[in-house]
Amino acid sequence: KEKHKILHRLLQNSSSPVDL
Amino acid sequence: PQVADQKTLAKQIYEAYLKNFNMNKSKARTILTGKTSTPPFVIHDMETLQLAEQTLVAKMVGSSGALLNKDAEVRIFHCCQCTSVETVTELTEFAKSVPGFSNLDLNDQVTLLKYGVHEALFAMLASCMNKDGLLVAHGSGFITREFLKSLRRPFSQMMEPKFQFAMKFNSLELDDSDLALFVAAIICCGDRPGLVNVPHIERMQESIVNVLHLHLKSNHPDNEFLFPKLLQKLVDLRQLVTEHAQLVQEIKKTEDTSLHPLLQEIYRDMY
Repeated sequence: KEKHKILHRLLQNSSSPVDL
Repeated sequence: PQVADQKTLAKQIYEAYLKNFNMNKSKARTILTGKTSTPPFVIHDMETLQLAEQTLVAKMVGSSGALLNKDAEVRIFHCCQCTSVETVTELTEFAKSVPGFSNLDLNDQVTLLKYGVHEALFAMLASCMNKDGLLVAHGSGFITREFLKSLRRPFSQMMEPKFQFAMKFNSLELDDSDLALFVAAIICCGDRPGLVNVPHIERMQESIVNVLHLHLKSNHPDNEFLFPKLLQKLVDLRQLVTEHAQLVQEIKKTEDTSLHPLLQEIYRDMY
């Protein structure tokens, strides 16, 4: 799970944008 | 009733596609065929690149002072990454709207995205390409194929394979309703490495692929081989992504540039 924490976050919470 | 269900699924996936992607083929073709009031700014050399950086992509380039002293190739690579990250977040939202996807095991959702997003990204990138170049910065810019080819190695090798794929893919003349189902089929793929609940995903894949087949028959009645041709494109995209991942690893090793954390976790232990 730690290996893909941004993908996990995107899947669970759509309102948290990814910094560019 | 089964046909009605299939039509509903096709409609749901198409609506999710239109809702979640900022750019689509219809919008891109309007711009590329000169049907907009303001044509895109053409980037064809270092001078026009700098102008575009000051205006169209100022947010991307300006977000990191570290880029100021880097050469053009590294700055373009950075912009490509920003666009990829944006599209990966759009693809994630799209996937979540595909019926059944959110009910999958969370680790399987991650695996499907990890392996699917780049294939989907390159399939959709074709919509923004013609033989001469590529729409960038949400359609406000157009970077020429020749300029991208003229960059120094290994950066010059980044986009040319995508143009070659896109020219063949675009000759199939898919529209957004076809592409929506095609992208869903790319993501819901039962043979990605490390999936836990394969039968569940295979059932989803089967229904999406069936709907795609049915939809192509009615949307392209004169092109009976379109479905098998598209299945072959799935194979071609996998090869395109494998080569792309290798090139990114090479750039990471040999060039003074960073890789976005989201892309890092996608590429890590991929193939």
